[in-house]
Order: sequence, then structure tokens, then C-alpha cells
Amino acid sequence: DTGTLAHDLPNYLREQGGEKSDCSLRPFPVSFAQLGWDHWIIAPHRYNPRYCKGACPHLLRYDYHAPNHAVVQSFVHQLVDANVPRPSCVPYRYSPISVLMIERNGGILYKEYENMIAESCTCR
Amino acid sequence: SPLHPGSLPAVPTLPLLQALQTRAPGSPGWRVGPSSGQPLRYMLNLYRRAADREGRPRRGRSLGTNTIRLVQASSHGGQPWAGRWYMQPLTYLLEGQPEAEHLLRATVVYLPSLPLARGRLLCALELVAAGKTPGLLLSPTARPRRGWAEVDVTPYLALGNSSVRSLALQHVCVRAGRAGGGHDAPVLPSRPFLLLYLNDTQAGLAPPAAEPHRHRR
Repeated sequence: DTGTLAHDLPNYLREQGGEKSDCSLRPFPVSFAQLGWDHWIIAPHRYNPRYCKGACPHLLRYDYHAPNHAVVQSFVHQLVDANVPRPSCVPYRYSPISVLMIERNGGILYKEYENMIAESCTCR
Repeated sequence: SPLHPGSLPAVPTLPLLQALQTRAPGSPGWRVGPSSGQPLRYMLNLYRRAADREGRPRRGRSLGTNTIRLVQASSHGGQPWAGRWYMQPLTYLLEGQPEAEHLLRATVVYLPSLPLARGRLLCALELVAAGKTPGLLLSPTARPRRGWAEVDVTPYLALGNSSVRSLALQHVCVRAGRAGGGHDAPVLPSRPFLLLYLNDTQAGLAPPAAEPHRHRR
């Protein structure tokens, strides 16, 4: 059956209405001014953590960096038991963010928070 | 814009907002009067060298640490001016540093020379004698022709395992140059500030696990 899957990929993409419905990175900008925190969070002015959303395709393309388990789970969903969900679209790589803020005692703090901005997505 | 202050949930869901909310104004212990002036400009320049507009640390421009804390001095004592001399005792309070932040380096940043209407004001820093540590004049690690100078005070803060609660310095300046006929307006040299270069071993956001570690039965 996997052979047939490979053959119907073009149809599958067309049927899904193009790229945007695929698992991909989406923006989610938050402005500290909106939160009323810009008088003590000095920089950055904006924080865009981004997020991943979309359907994981039947055939997980190589650039998704999906683990083998995700490939197996996709087949199980497609060929064995649809109750087993398809792999989920989640962040794959992150980058840190640096924040400059004023502390309660009047000091000024520069801090890097790890894994704060999603840089890419995977299916797993 | 997805969020409006008016529609903020009681507990923000974004991890960064949760962590930052614990530091927000109005939370207990917040003292009015955020920093301004030269310390703020210094840290803003430092930030712009290290991170882009989106807040992402610049590649290859790392500061070598993930946390830098600027501590302002509290001054005490009477009139700092005596003739041509300016002597200001300064104390930097170090209590309340989070345990996860480990000190890598500490420097005090000050202006060694300030232009006056007539002549210059030359400044230096002295370590105030405390306990077994004798007082001494601190020499800057680099001698810039203009602008800020840094003196390394790491040895006086990282005393073995005991945590030092405060650092006491003396900011000493002298008016150099031709003595003018008239009376120079009193100058207040900008106050030196302490920079703590720290390694935060919990640079994440989630507070330490509140539950004790449970062993598998």
C-alpha cells in the first residue's frame, strides 16, 4: 500500500489547498507596550515566540526532521487504525531571547532565556 | 493584536509572561523609581551589541554569559566635597541574589576623567578596608582615553564559599587644572555602578519543581 501513497501525493497536496495547511511556522507577535510592561521591560519592544500549526502530511518530507516513530505512526493511522492520531505539528528548533529589564531594587538586568522563539517545526 | 491589557487573563499563558509577571511592578517588594541616566544607557548599549531588534542574541557577539546584573550603589555620609577633593563612600548591596545565578566576574564601571569648565575632574576607586581585607586603590583593567573604565572586583566578592553581602568602595576625585578665580559650581560625578556577570544554571522559565523528587515505587 505504501506504493499507492507515493503515487497520490500530488493529488493530496492539491486536495489540501496548497502549502499553508501543511505543518508550518506561524507568527504570534506580542508587544510589551500592549501589556503595559514597557516601562520596566526596556528591550526588546516586541516578542514573537511563533508557533507551529497545520496538518502533518501522510508522507513526511525529509525537511520535517521527523523521527522514524512519526513515520510509523503516520502509517498506522493511514493503514491500520485511524483512531491512532497522525503525528502532531510541534516546534523543532528554538532560539533564546535576551531581555533587558529593571529590577525591583532599581538594578538593571540583562538575561537570556533559553528556547523562547520557535525557529522550525516538525511532526512527531 | 492578539492581546489587549484589558483582556489579559488572570494568569498569562505564555511562559515568558508568567515568569516576567513575578517581576512586574506592583508585585511585592517593588521599589518605585526605575533606573535612568548613564547606567541605563550603558546597559542599552550592551544589549544592542549582544541582541538584535527581535531580542535574539547575535551570533558571535556573545557576552560569555547569560545574565548580567547592574547594581546601583547607595551612598551615605555627609558632604562629599572638601576643597578640591571629592570623597563619596559607596555600598553595593548583594543580598537576595538567586541561588541559580553563579558569579563569573564582577567589575565596577566608572568615569576616570570628567571635563570641567576649567580643568578636569580625575577620579579613582578605593576598596574600603573590611575585616582582614586591607583598603587599597583599585586600578582599572584598561585605561580608555575617554569614557568608562572598569576595575575588576571579582576577588573581593567570590571569597570562598561564604557569600559576601555587600561591597564597600570609596569614590575619590580631585579637581585638576588651573585654579580659577571664581568659584566652580559643585560637580556631582556620575556614580560608579557594579556589573555582576553571572551564569544562570536555570536559564529556563519554569520555576524549580515545587514537588520533591518522587522515587518510582
